[in-house]
Amino acid sequence: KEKHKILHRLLQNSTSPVEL
Amino acid sequence: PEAADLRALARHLYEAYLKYFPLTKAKARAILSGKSGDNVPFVIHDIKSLMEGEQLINNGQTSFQEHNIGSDPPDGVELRFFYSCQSRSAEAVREVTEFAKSIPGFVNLDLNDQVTLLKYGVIEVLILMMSPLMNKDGTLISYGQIFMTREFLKSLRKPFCQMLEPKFDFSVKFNTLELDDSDMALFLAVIILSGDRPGLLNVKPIEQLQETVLHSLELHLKINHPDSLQLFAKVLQKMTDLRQMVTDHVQLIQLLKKTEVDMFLHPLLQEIMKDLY
Repeated sequence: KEKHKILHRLLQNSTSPVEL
Repeated sequence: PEAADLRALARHLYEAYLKYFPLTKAKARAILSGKSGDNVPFVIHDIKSLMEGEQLINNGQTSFQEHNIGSDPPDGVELRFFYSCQSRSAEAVREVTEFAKSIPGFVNLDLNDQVTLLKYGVIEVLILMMSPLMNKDGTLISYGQIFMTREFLKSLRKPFCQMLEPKFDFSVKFNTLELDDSDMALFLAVIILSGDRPGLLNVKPIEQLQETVLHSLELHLKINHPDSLQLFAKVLQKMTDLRQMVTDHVQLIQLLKKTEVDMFLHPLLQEIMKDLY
């Protein structure tokens, strides 16, 4: 899970471009 | 009733595609063929026009500087342009993720499998989605505001000049199939729902979802392209080329990491490419 934390975050909520 | 369900699925995915992807094939082709009214792209064909266009590139998307507060933008036109591409790619990964979530049943899959499907599918999807933006002479970038010539890209130093050339070759061939945005929406979903990605925990439900989307795509292509023989089979064959291109692309990025000492790779793209193939 740690290895793909941004993907996890993108899947679980809508992340704005700035947060990327 | 089954056919009606498949048609409804095609409509649903097309609507999601229009919602999440800002530059459709219809818009891109209008721009490329000069039929978009005042919407004439700025052409980058040499270093001078690149410098002028850089302002536009960075207005159209989050710039490199915003991602690296405190670090100076690196020297060299190639690296600067490469960072712009990375920013746009990271944003595109977000768009593809939102699209994936709109595929019926996707969010009910095991979360780890959702991650795996995106990790392995997203670069294939991004490369495929470049096709509508490309013709044999160049590509639209920055949401269609800029047209960058193929010759200019080929003139960049190695290995930057090698990054897009295979995508042009693929796109020119793929574009002869003349898929429209509604066809693309279904094809993207088929790619995302590949049950043979390494490390998947629960393959069966993924294959079932893909099977339904495949039926929907087959029916949709028959209705949308009644005169195009074997189009379904031809479209599916492209999946092999896409996988090969991703492998080659990731290898080039690994090479860049070794040769460009100062190179910064976007954390999201790092996550995706790490241990990919």
